[in-house]
Amino acid sequence: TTRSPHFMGLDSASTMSNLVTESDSGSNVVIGVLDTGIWPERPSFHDQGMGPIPSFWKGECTVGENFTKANCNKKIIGARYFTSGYLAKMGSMNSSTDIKSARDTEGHGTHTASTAAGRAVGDASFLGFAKGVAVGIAPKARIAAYKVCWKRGCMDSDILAGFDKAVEDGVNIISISIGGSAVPYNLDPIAIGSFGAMEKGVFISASAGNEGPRSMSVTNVAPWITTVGASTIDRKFPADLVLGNGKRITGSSIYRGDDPLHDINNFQHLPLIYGGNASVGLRNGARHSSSFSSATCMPDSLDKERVRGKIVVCDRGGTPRVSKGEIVKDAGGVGVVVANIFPMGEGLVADAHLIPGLGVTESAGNLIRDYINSNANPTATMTFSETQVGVKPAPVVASFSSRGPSAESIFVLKPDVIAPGVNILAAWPDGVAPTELSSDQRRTQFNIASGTSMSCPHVSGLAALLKGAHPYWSPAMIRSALMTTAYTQDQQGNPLLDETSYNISTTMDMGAGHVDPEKAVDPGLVYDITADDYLNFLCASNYSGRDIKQITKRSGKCRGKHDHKPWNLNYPAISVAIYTTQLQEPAIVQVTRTVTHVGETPSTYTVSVTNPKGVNVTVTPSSMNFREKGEKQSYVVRIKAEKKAVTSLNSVIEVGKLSWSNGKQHVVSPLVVVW
Amino acid sequence: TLGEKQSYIIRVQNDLKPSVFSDVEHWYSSTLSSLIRYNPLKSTDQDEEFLHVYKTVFHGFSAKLTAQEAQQLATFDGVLSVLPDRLRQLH
Repeated sequence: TTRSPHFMGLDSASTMSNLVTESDSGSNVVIGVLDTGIWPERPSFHDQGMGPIPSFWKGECTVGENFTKANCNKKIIGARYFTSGYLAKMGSMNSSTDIKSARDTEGHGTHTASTAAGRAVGDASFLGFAKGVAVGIAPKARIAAYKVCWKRGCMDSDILAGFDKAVEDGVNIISISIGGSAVPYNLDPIAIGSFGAMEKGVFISASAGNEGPRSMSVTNVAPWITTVGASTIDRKFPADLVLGNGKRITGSSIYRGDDPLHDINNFQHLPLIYGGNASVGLRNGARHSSSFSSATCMPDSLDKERVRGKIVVCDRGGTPRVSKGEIVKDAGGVGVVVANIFPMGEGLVADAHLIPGLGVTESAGNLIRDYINSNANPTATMTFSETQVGVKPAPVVASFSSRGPSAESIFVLKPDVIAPGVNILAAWPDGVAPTELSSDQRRTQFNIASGTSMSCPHVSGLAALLKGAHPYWSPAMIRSALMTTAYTQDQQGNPLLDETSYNISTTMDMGAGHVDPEKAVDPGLVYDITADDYLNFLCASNYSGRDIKQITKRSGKCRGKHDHKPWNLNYPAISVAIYTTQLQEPAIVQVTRTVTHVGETPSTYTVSVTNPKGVNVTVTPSSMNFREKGEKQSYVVRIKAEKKAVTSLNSVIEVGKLSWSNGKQHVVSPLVVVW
Repeated sequence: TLGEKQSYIIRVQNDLKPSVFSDVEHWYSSTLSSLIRYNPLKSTDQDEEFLHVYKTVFHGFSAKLTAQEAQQLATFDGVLSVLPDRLRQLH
């Protein structure tokens, strides 16, 4: 990736980052990427200067179609593929789009693998956009590709096989940018596979999902998974739509063409039409395009007579954004504007449209439609700019990033953290168009993509660096370091914003906040969690013995009338529920946490608390003195609700924080109260 | 429809493996065979094949079954769960 390592503080110009140095860029760590495979010839995957493959590695490079053992090296040390579940579902594979090997014919797996652990490649760009040195977060970490996804998706049975083999092979980190709907942990093969992996010390980084900004949309929420939401970096790809009335609307695009529209010197206004006003009429006496399908520029929905020679405004939804330009082009249109609709808000992603095209926000879309509706002859033109860096504010929570709280347990904060996931440049295979459209004949070494799929491998790479620097840290300790050092204010000291509305983002949007690699390498204290702790959590969450056996391979017996509470899972965030409808007297919830000192020298930490609204929080003890590395101490948090009248039947979430500091380090936990 | 097969993921409690089987895979195989052999709608020998056998993070296997077979399998000793195999998407 270009820019995001710099944005995360990993390429400090004067001195190499502590984390990168201490971990030797993750050289002894293996990241298993469960995805669409890999394109091994990309320079991001060269192995020059890399040391021998770690001795613990038991994986292999499986030979398949257009993929030999020679495609692996000291960088790509494993490559396997899993077809059985997919073939059972689909009946057969389309040999023109899917090939039976770990070779990536989709692009997604190459993009995520290079984001996590690509080597440095100079003068990288996508059609000149996002130019720079492209490098993964852990450039010396080893990659093992497990191809579990194919043209039409990824089957649970193949994903589970990928987990099984990856852990057997000896991966240290699993990166999985795949999801479905949230279901109980015992019915979710990703949660089940992750538990088995976590038990063997493997850190699981998973994408939170792209169903934001809808509340409770977060997926991959098992507490043993690190769930990653997406945010912007300080880079934009601006493009303007200039209306006939002179109003200039800035959107986003990575369109690059030789069309006159692209050349600002040939600036010319063209007729502008809204897709919803250009639906095909009765055709052959049978077909009629609904206003929804034409508004979203679905295939065959636009009337060629009305669209020809015009710029067409299409609402988002229904089809991929880039395909709307293709539909407009096929109908004779010359430009496309893809407008957000509710609830997407003000979030923008840059697309490599095939015709002059750009994306605009929801408010801009409303303004454009108003202009069209109030003018007899609406016109517009477009101008395209170069890449902008140093953009403020940044980071901003991506509008599409899925939001908490977790539908499975309100006592586990999800997502855990956010990381760069908007307009990320990373490696791309041969033979796959950057838009993935069959009509797109362009081929590029890099592509720019957006999604929590892109933020997840940033955290996978970061986890590899932390594992390299601290080989004996457990998966929970790595996550703790990421969460307790995450930031919730930008460099100007302003709260991180939500791209949907540019209001202040909440803990449900960003979890503990944006990852901060340099702080995570030296967090001071961590919250460790063992497999037994997770069993206690499942017992306390009313999972039956059978449910637990389905997840954990263990006996699943919850000891007698256990006294575990789900909020006592030693998570780096605290989340409790207070039900005021039953509140006669002020309610008190008591929470216990245990911290492990991971600093090199003795240290004394004192606590400070920011109370969530309507509660009073006390912590005992308020100070902890650690003499040696590895020492554990516990504290108790008493959360006392103020007696108050219930004003709403809807739940209300109030957030505060609890911070332990020794003057140098601040170990911060979000403190969430659900009323 | 009746007899239509889809793939399932079967979680097995390996410590319940009868001693007559030398390893769990034989046990799984025997279980699957006995289930499918008596199904009058069985069409091919391929029906008795596993999609995957899981050994590391998960104990069990995946296979194509009819809904009736899946229900029946869920009642077998040692079978902890029978989950329909679902399609997921990249994020």
